[in-house]
Amino acid sequence: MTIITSVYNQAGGVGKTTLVQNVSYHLVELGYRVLAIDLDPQSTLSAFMGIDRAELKKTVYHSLMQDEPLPIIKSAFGFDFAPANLGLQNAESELVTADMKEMRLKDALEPVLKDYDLILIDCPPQLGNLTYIALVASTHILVPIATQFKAFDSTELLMATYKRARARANRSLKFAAFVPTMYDGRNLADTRVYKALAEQLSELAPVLDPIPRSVAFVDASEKRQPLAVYQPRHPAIVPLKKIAKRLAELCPTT
Amino acid sequence: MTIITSVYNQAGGVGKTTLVQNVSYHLVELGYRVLAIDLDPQSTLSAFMGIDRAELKKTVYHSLMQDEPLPIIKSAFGFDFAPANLGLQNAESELVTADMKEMRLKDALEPVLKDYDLILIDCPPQLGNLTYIALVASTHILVPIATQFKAFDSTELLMATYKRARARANRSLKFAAFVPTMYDGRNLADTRVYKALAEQLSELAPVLDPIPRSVAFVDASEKRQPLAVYQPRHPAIVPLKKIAKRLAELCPTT
Ligand SMILES: Nc1ncnc2c1ncn2[C@@H]1O[C@H](COP(=O)(O)OP(=O)(O)OP(=O)(O)O)[C@@H](O)[C@H]1O
Ligand SMILES: Nc1ncnc2c1ncn2[C@@H]1O[C@H](COP(=O)(O)OP(=O)(O)OP(=O)(O)O)[C@@H](O)[C@H]1O
Ligand SMILES: [Mg+2]
Ligand SMILES: [Mg+2]
Repeated sequence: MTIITSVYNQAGGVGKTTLVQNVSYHLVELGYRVLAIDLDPQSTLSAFMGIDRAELKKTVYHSLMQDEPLPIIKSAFGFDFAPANLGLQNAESELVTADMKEMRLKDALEPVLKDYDLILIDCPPQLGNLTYIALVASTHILVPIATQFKAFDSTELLMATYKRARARANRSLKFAAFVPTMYDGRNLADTRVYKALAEQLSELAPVLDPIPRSVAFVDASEKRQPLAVYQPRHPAIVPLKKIAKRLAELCPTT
Repeated sequence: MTIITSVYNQAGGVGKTTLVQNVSYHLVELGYRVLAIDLDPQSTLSAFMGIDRAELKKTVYHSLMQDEPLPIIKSAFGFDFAPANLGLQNAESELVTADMKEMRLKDALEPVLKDYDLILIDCPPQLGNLTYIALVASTHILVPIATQFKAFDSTELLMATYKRARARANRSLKFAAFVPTMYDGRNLADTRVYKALAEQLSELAPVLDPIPRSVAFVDASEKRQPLAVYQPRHPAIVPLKKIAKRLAELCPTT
């Protein structure tokens, strides 16, 4: 059984794509077969994978709306990925009136499940149809939460979306973990938010060790490398590996 | 004729709400009558205005979906505002099947136009129905763009949304200005992005002086004060006033 994890938070810039890039890498290090899906029309993940997005002939859009097989590309880091570009934005409106629209991503993933242990879906920072079909297709949700100002408001809204998806279309959808991100441990506000998140959310799913704010992530992205490749001794690698370990423990042991 | 400005960018955390709080204040300083509308279910603007959001009986939701008059509250800083809370999220789904859904905000604003020179709409960081009806109701759009990583991708997506709203429902919709935000002038990447934005966008509308990244904005928000009240000599007040001046010059001179 493939573990399908939506990396989801409707708040922008909280580290979803960064988690997909890095956690996929660490899962490959642990020996798992991983597929990353770029489900964001902003397609930051695809840019990170070195794709020329204007030149892409096939994207996840064609799988969702035109029944094409998922366009799977092998990355340089051992995981596969399915790219997107701005054309995917059309799926937002086209999904409104499509047949079986909720199942479109689930159906697109069906033929490849046997090839992967884990599938990570990089969700857009939106509350629209793309996010919804990702939640419908998933077994689990991984939630990065930036430990600043809007952590609670955005988490409240996220919970409402999760409940709706679970009630209407995916009764077994669970949270895999919450990941505090952009954490500045010297900042009193950050430590307060982190502590409160851990108190409020741990009963739902593990609140993992925070990913510290570090310019190394931006630099690694610009080099198109996971942090562990770009700066092998960086302290943030420790919590990143713990996230991979948490997802790995969701996999059924053969 | 009332100038109705959507403060819009689907990217999260780029300074929309901060602009509404501060530019409204500076417009009042210039002598204009200003109404700020909180159109975000995350309702950060309403929190900033000191509203107990859980206790709110009437919000913009009731005006949009139940034909109630706009709930108008006088702020301590000379501008009026119409609050929101998480309940506004229901409008996203209810608008899908509502009659005359595109006109819902425009119609709600109609009775109060005579009372204001400018109306600023704080849009959610979403591409959904709330953003759409804001664009349909507006005469202008003010776009904050954070001078970091995703400036170009998010601007491209924003342009697509603008064109769709203009083509389908609001032919005279124009950009009032672009405002580079979160600007760190010592950072080479920021200066490059700022320069490129100015080159690419100035033919569409003025690209105004950037708002520098400064912890004073966060502190002022926590005190529930515009920056100019919290720290009257702060250098960022200069570009904020220029934005107010730009919006003011859109007002017809009597
Ligand atoms: N721990 C970190 N410290 C500093 N910068 C980070 C960290 N994690 C991510 N970043 C940077 O912050 C920016 C936003 O990260 P990322 O793109 O992963 O967020 P996102 O949630 O996917 O954004 P979006 O909502 O737009 O899809 C990127 O420039 C990224 O390199
Ligand atoms: N120039 C600035 N320098 C530093 N921090 C800022 C600046 N402007 C805004 N902030 C802070 O950044 C955070 C995001 O700002 P704001 O809420 O205005 O963005 P937004 O675009 O409205 O976000 P959202 O998309 O969630 O509605 C807030 O904590 C705010 O206080
Ligand atoms: Mg992303
Ligand atoms: Mg806001």
